[in-house]
Amino acid sequence: MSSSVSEASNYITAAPIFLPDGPWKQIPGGVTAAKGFKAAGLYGGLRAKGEKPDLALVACDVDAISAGAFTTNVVAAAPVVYCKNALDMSKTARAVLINAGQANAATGDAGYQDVIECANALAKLLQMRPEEVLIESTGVIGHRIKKDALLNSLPKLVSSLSSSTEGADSAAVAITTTDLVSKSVAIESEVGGTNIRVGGMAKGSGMIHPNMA
Amino acid sequence: TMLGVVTTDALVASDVWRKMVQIAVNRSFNQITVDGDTSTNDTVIALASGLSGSTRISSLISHEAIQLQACLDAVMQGLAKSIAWDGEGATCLIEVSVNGAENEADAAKVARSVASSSLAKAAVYGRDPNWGRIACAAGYAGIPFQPNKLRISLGEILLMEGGQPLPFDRAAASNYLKKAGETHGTVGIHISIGDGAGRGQAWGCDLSYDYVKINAEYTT
Repeated sequence: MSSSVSEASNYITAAPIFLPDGPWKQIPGGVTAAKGFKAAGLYGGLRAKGEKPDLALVACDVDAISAGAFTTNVVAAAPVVYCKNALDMSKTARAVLINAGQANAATGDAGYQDVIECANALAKLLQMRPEEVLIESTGVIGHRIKKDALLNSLPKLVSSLSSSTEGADSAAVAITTTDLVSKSVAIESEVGGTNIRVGGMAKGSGMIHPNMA
Repeated sequence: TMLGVVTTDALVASDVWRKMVQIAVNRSFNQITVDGDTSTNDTVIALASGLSGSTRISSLISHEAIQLQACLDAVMQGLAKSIAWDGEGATCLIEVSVNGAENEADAAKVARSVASSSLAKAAVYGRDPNWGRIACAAGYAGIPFQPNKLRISLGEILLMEGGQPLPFDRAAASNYLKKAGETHGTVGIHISIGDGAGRGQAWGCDLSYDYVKINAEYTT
């Protein structure tokens, strides 16, 4: 059920990234460019059709200082409610699990329970506290996540974690839905005379008018 | 839905990091639009490992914080623009730049109003340099400004100055739009609404038949 990380990163092409000018240089690597971060993306059988990777994980070797911005839509999805609570409880986090296919939104208490179960299962595998695991979901609203397929894919996802560019690229593909391209970028610059790196990945193509706070 | 995950190895205090991330989100993801629908799932998570060995940033106004904020803004803007570039059915990215506002927030609001206008988006798809629709969308943004200060250009082509429509080369303006659509490039809409120091940007895409087709099929 799970495709290899290297296959995953080639599923769709990468978007051109238009960076503003500034005292930085673009480097490969997306979310894994910064020290201490690993990532993976693979097909876990969550998507309604096709075998494009649909499950991604970003993990940090140490307790990372965490921050989040979330939709102000009052019909907030279960993972949004879960993450806001987790960030209230803890200033640090160690992992972000992302599934594509079902949004787990408008799924009521059962949907929230699904998030808890997935966070607990991953925390156990990674030997960390559940509130250090954050979760993002995207896909069809009103559908609960295919939890069994997700839980069964976690061991392979964890063992696929890699600090390589491929790890970042495969994660960037796995979070896409109707996107035609994956979105990933990293830069290197100096802060206070020390080289630092900032990287990221994103998805989005429809239902796009963010008002996050 | 848009999702984002941002990572850095800079060393930064929790309260400062949370403020920096929100500032960067306001300058990037909160300034894009494809269809005006705010999702139930929009989320950006940002993690700082501190493993670079950089100086610990504990104040938002320190020199190091300003350097890190600029990097964070750049990465988030790069990702945000790629989302608008890849908008469903889009043939080009639309970048709206506004200056002359009282402050950054006002400029950002006018920019996003124009980038969100279905009529302006459809005009870009029809390769129609429709300055009237741009002026209209700036006017209903909810930010007061003197209409006779309004200046609009499409790329390098000036369409309106001092609130007065100007004669312009319609074929050249239409070709500018056509070229952007053929290369999946960027259409630049530049607007000035006064003499203030506030400036801001927003990003969107043109509105094509494919948007309707894609979303008529993608059902809950």
